[in-house]
Amino acid sequence: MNKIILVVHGGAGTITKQSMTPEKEKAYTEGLTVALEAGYKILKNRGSSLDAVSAAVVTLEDNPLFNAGKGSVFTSEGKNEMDASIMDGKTRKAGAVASVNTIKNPIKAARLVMDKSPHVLMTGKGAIRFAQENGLEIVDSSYFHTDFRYDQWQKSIKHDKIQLDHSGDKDPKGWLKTETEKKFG
Amino acid sequence: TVGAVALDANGNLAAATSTGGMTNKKWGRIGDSPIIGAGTYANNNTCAVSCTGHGEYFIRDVVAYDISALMEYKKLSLKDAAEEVVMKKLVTDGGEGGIIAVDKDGNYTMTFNSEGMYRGVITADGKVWVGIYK
Repeated sequence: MNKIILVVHGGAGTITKQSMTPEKEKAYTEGLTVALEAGYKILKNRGSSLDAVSAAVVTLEDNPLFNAGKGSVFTSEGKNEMDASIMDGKTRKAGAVASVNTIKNPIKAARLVMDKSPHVLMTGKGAIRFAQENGLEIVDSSYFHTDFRYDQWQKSIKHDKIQLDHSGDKDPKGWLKTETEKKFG
Repeated sequence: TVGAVALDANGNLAAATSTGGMTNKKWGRIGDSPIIGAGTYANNNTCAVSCTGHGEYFIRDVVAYDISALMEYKKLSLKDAAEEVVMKKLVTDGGEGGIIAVDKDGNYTMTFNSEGMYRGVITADGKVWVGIYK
């Protein structure tokens, strides 16, 4: 039997001990552990790596701590716009969805695009319709709301900046400008 | 952003990435996560990769595919290919973030140039390791 292994991530950025409380650290560690165990259960029973990565990502999308699914950040219009993709190393087939805001688990929609459509990437209303027609759970966009991300968005608006999902610890001066510098001739 | 890469008992690799994007991003802005080759890539001959970070740079540098290509054409190891792309090319271009990847032999790497990355691995014996800071 080949060596089975699963690796996950929950986002990168200015994540420092200073800003982390023991409770938060424990919650993030638990969230990642749940994801690893969800995928490992599949691999251990000779399931596919595709099913393992899907299962792991679904648990992270359902965990409001992480910027995906529930707990996603807010756009400049105060919406949650999500994206996801998946790829099979054996067949090199791939599926992705972008700019969706009512599919409970975007990674499941990406998998559907790979398995049940001739396409690789579907966006917006078309992607949502495809997901709905194939039985995926569609939720009201309020499902994705978390106060933590909403407050982060309010802070971004105040500083007229854009933030990477884990750069909240950085000084707002370090956040991204909403407009590229105007280059004057 | 969240992601996972895996190698199964049949030797098949897979990668998956999902994200809410950037806070206060412009309407319709897309990052690297749904873009195959940028935020997600898998090829049984080389590796499976999932990325997280400043998406615009990961798109321009075609990060996930670039790591696979360095392995395929320059025969770099997974670790060396990831270092080359994440710790040199991305840093030179100003792109902050990281990747997780596993190769066809079960070697893995969690390479990032930011101050931290939420990450974890579970090996064949069921042992779990989770990390947050550098």
